[in-house]
Amino acid sequence: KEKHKILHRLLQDSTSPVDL
Amino acid sequence: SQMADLKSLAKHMFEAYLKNFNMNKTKARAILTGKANIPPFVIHDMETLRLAEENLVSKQAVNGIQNKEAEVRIFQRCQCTSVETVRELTEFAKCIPEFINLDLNDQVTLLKYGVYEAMFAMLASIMNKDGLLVAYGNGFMTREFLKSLRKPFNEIMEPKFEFAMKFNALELDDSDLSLFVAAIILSGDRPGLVNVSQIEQMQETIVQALRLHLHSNHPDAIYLFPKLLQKMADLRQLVTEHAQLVQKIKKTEADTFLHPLLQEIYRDMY
Repeated sequence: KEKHKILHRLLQDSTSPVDL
Repeated sequence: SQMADLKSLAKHMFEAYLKNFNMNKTKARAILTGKANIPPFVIHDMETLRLAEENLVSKQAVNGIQNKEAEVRIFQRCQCTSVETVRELTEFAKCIPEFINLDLNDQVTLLKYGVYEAMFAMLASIMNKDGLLVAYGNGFMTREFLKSLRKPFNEIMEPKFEFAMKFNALELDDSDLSLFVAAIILSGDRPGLVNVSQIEQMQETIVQALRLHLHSNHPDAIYLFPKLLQKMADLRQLVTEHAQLVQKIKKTEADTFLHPLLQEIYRDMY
């Protein structure tokens, strides 16, 4: 789960920001 | 009644596709064929690249990369687009019936392995034989310019152009692509999946909807469906080679930075 925490977050919360 | 269900599924996926992706083939083709109000700014050398960087893209996104080599700057901007597309694909996947009811780890696995295949299939929409749209369709970067970059950066896009030219010959539209992308995501043979049969059943339904939709949308293209299944296999190969190239760049190019989301996707991929 820790290995893919951003994907997990994107799946659960579409509003979470992912910036470069 | 089963046919009506498949038709309504096709409609649903098309709507989800239009809603979630900022760019689509209809918009891209209008720009590429000169039907847009403002033609895209053509990036064909270092000077036009600089001009585009100054005028087309937001200054916020370039933090820390302004002084880097052109190849590195282009690579970093490609990553920005990839990250944004992964976000869009995740939202699109959530619209596939039953997807959000799958085991969360399986959802992650399907995205991990599916997003790049889906991305390269959709990338064809913004490409022609001479180049590709960038900066939300405001720019057009030529294939020759990308080929003129130094090694290994000049090797990134050429295989995608070669795939895109063959893929675009099939003349799919956005409604076809929406089902094709959903079918890619729902691949039951991704490593580590728990509920394989559930995913296979979901993919079977999407594939049936795709077959029916192609039949009515392209009545004269009798081998289109089997050709598309072959493209799914070609995309896997394309992604495998891309992942290897990215690993090579990460090892040999000290100045490049790989976004944490993309790192997650590439780690232990193939």
